[in-house]
Amino acid sequence: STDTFNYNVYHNLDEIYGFMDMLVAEHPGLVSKLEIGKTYEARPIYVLKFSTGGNNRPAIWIDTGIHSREWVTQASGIWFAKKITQDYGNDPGLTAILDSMDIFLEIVTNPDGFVFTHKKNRLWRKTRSLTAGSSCVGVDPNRNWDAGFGKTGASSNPCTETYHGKFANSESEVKSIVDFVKSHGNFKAYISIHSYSQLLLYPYGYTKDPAADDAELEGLAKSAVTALASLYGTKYKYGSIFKAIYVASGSSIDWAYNQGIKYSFTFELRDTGRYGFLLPASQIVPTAQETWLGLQTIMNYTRTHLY
Amino acid sequence: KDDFVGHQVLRISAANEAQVQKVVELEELEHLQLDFWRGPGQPGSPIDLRVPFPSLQAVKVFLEAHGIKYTIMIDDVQTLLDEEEEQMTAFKTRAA
Repeated sequence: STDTFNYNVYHNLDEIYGFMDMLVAEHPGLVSKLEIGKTYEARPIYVLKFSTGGNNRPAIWIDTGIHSREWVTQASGIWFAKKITQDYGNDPGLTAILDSMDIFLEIVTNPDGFVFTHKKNRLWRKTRSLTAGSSCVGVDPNRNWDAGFGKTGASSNPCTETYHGKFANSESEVKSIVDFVKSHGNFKAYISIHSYSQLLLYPYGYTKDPAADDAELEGLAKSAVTALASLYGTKYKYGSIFKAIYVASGSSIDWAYNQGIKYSFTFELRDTGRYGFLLPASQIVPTAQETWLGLQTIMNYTRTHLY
Repeated sequence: KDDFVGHQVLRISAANEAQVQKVVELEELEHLQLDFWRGPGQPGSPIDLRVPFPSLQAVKVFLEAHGIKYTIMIDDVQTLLDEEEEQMTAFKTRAA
């Protein structure tokens, strides 16, 4: 059962998909599993939907693992899923959210890459699609979105880690989300979770121009990192992608923001320069616990500031 | 599985825009097979770079020649990967 599932170790794709099925079976009135598409290598792409009813309620999107080697993010996604089922009906904040909104959680956003990290190359970041005319494999799925696509901050070279792909949405892993989010039409928050370097970022990454809601997003980011730090003192920096790290074009949250999803954020989880993508499993649960506080802050704010 | 024996992750501190640009030049040298864990940004922001063993000397010489400071963030990537793998195997054995 998901009560005896070990949240303190890293799991492979089959184990994670098995966990999702268990969670759905244990909470049929709260959790359902949607298949939103297939990967390049024809694996199913699943999203967990947490809903207490209603039709096309305003919704919150959370994804983990778009960069396959960032294992602490998929592991945190598993923990978030369990936490939602535990807290609904017990935690007033989460209960209020789910009484009026739905939460969609994609735990393994890049399944092909994730399988590859387990079987062949632990440090694989991209998708596994082939590019005609190149011997190099994969596209950076966080440079493949239709937001400043192909501009500075992404590479046109298929052999680099930030290759943007032939065209926006060329990756089925990206296109599946784009189609789903567009067809849903009522997402109010979009949160993409990466590792590492302890940052909370908001649009834009492809331009230095501030987003129209820059001040509000900055204030919310400040509140979220304050909540996050309250548990273990983990310090986050926050700001627009462009200002806080570097120019990055074609990213998911820039696309989401341009779709009208105001509360669009990217987390970069632990650490700040000791383990990088190889965060010890003993840090999974503490990382997920503190991140949850930041997520809750954004989700609560979204609920009380619907637009 | 791919082998990362001897690969190091360097934390580079580019003090000014010129040094950042020098690190960007490194990014373009495909034969070094470098992997930026945290790419070049503003001066003062750390840059983390995984360097395969055969490229280590060249990269360190390049950085030192341009006065760019760095520290070794991970001394041997494979050691960490082995520990991670052992932990997963141990868990599966216990679970079985």
